[in-house]
Amino acid sequence: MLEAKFEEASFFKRIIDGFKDCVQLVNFQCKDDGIIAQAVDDSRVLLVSLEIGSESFQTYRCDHPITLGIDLNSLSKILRCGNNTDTLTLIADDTPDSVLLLFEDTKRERIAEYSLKLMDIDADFLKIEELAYESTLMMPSAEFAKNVRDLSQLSDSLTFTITKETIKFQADGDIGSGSVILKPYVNMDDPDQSIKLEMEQPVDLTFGSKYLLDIVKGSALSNKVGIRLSSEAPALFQFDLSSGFLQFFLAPKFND
Amino acid sequence: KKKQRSIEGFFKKS
Repeated sequence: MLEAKFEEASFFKRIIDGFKDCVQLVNFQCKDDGIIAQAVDDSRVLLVSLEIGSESFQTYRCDHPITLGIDLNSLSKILRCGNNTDTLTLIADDTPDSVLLLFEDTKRERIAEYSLKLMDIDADFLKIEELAYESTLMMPSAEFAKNVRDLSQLSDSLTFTITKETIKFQADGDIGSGSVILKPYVNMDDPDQSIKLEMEQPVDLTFGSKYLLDIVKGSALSNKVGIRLSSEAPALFQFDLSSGFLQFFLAPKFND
Repeated sequence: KKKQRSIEGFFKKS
C-alpha cells in the first residue's frame, strides 16, 4: 500500500512540470524511503532522474515496493484539476492498475478524487554512478534559465566555457552571436543569488539548445541550479528539493 | 560542425 501526502499539490505539479516536456512515459518506483523515477528522452540525449525523499511529504507510507507506470500528459491533466494549496495524496495498492489522487481543501472540507490508469512501461533502469567532473558551478536558477532562453534564440547550440575565474555561455548562429560572461560572486544578504565556481580543469563543451530549454523548466523547483561539467561525461544539471532532487544528465555535442 | 552524442554508453543498465 502506498499513501503519500504532499502538503501542497503545487509542489508535485512543479516537479512534474519540470520534466514532462522532455519525457512522456515514466516508471515511478515507490519504496519505503520515497519515490524515484528515471527516464531518457526519445532522442536518447537527455536522462532525467528524480528522487522525492519521504521527508518531502507531509506523511508517507509504502509497505512494499510498487512501480507506477505513468503517462505524464495524463497525470498533468489531473494535476491541473487540483488547487495549488490543496493537499494531494497519492494512493495505490500493492499490485495497482491505477493510482488515486486525492485533493483536499482542509479549510473548506472539499475533497476531489481522481483515478489515473497505470501503464506497463518497458524501460531500463540505468545505474547512475558518481562521475568525476572537471568543473562544478552553482548559480541562481532564474539567471541560468534567462541566459539559456536568451542565447537559444541565436543558435541551436550553446557553448559553455569554464576557466579559472570565468563562466562563459556563448551562441553563434546565422543571425549573429552572443555571449554572457559571469564571475564567481558572493551575495551575503541572499546566498541563493551567489555564483560559486570550483574548477579543477578548464572546460569547453557544446550542448543542444533544445535540451537546455527543457532543463531550465526545472528552475521552478529551486532557486539554485548545480551544474557539473566534464569533457568525459554527460553534464549534470541539478535542482534540489527539500529532500531529494531533479537531475538532468545531458550528453554534449562533439566534433565530427 | 558538431554532432550530438547519445547518453547511452555512459550509464549501465541495472
